[in-house]
Amino acid sequence: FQSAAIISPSAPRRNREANTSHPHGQRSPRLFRDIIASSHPAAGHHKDGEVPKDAVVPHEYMLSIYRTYSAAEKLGLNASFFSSSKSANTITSFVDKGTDNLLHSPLRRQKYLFDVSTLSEKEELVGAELRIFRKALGAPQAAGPFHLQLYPCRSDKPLDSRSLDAADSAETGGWEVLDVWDAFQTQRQHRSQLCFQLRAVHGKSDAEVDLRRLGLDRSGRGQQEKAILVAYTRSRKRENLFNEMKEKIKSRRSAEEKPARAEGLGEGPPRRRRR
Amino acid sequence: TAPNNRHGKRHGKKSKYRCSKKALHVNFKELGWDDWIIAPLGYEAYHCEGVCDFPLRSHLEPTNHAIIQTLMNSMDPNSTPPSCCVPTKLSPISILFTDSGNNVVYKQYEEMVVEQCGCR
Repeated sequence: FQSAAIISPSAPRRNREANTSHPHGQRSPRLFRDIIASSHPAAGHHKDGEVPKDAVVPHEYMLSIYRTYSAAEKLGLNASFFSSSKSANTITSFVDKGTDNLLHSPLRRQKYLFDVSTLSEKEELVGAELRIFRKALGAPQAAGPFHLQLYPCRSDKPLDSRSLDAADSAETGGWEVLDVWDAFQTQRQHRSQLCFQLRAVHGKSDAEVDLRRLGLDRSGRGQQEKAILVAYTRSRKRENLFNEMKEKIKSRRSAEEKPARAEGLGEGPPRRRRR
Repeated sequence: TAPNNRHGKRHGKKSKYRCSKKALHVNFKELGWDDWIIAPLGYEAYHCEGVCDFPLRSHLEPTNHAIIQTLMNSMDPNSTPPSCCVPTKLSPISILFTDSGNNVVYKQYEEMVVEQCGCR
């Protein structure tokens, strides 16, 4: 029997280097360190400024999923063993593209926008959640509980809600996870964009509060603090790695050709690319 | 029947050429896939190599057909090729990569690592 644990790459390096220990005090096996050492510099243990500017920096949540499940794999455990994987064999993260409308003060509503066009229709969706980072504000802004309520942008049927204790949430920041599986069933059918609207009410009243007082405003957030939409899917057919590669080459080629074509660089009829 | 040697000991050298699992390190960077694969940079895939000669050992879990083909090959190598040394058991690996929309995806790919070789 061996233990597996999630190590957050953002833990203080000294702490992490000295003893990569399991939360319950056991020393993490060597293979764990192998996994950390063998992954891409963009996977979280790069020194600042080392990652190329246009590189996609994976979200910490995705890094922790990868590290946990691949460590479990080495121990012969399948990812579906973890309830958090919802028995998915593919987990895709989409970064929020929405911005706060700063002209609106106070900020009573927020729209979260996601481009999910790359999500395969062939895979079965087994779960979907919206993860929003709530900053710690220090002093509580008001007494009593707040209720976060999430809606599709074009419907007033609530998707999910969460209660926040004013004192707790003021002292500690954290991720609020809201289930948006229903949204995929209704909005996804005919659209590649998903839009959610968030509001918060105070106690039993229906009065909306300023989301900034709950640490939810999006100004000044780094990549790792942006909201992400996580879709858990399961493919019925065995995935072919070369399909993935072909898709990549195709999308890369079209990205390369697009500016060239726009500038008319190609004189005369376009030359066939040597395969 | 397999020739018995006088000492009853196994031929160390011969077993080396028999069908078995060999090391194979795959480096995604060398494949040119490191622009879309975030982790891992590479992994131990192993591969199967060696001859399937008569008699086939049980750990190679040969199919009946492979046993017949190997027998015919041992009787007349020109008439029938030997059976093939192939992976008989494989396991998955997890890959973290960016898709065509630059979204970060975790996927478990089946049949990526050879766990066991056999004759088929």
